[in-house]
Amino acid sequence: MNIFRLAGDMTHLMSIVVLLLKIRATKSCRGISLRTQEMYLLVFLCRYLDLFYSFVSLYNTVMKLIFLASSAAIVYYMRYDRVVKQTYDRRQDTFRYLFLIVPCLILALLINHAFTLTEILWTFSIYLEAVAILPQLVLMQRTQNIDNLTGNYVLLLGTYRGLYILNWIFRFFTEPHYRQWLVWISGLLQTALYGDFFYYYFKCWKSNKKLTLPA
Amino acid sequence: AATAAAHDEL
Repeated sequence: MNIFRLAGDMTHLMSIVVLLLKIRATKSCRGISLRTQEMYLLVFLCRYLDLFYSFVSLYNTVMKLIFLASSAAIVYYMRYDRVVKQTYDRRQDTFRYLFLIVPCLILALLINHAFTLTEILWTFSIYLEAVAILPQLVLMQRTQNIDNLTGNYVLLLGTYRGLYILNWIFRFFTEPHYRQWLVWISGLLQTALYGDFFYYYFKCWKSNKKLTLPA
Repeated sequence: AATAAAHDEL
């Protein structure tokens, strides 16, 4: 494992910690898209099925369990916590997630490394992760009042994707057999989706203004 | 082996 991969994983972990802190400390999930969170949970459930049949390292196993548990906790809070669920922007968070899930599933059936159930679910999780942030980005454009924790959450997620690309570039040169074009293309698309957000985040930050995204 | 390589990431 290289430094970019580790830094990427830690940023990913921090993004989830920030989100859980926001929910638990402020008892509010305002500005957070439940649809994005549910898709992340689905991504982890499909991808980490390999917990049952393959072992990579203790680090991998522990991280997978943390990601599963924390994303399930976030979805639980937003859907079922008596106080938190009242702060959910139900009327604003209207992105149709089947428009993302169905195409990803079809694409995973058509383009994959091996036509087996676990491999197709794994591929599906790669495709879905690439676009799962979209409802969150749309929600942030609609609610012009983005709080700091939400902004930092998305910033950390975007940074995690950027670091993973550096990790792949590093692996491309250091591991001759590492040629994952399927993962690369999805990952590049995913990082590109954050481009706009990054632009406005730093623009507002430089001029000391509150973060807003133009509609 | 090509597929196994990517599965070591999270």
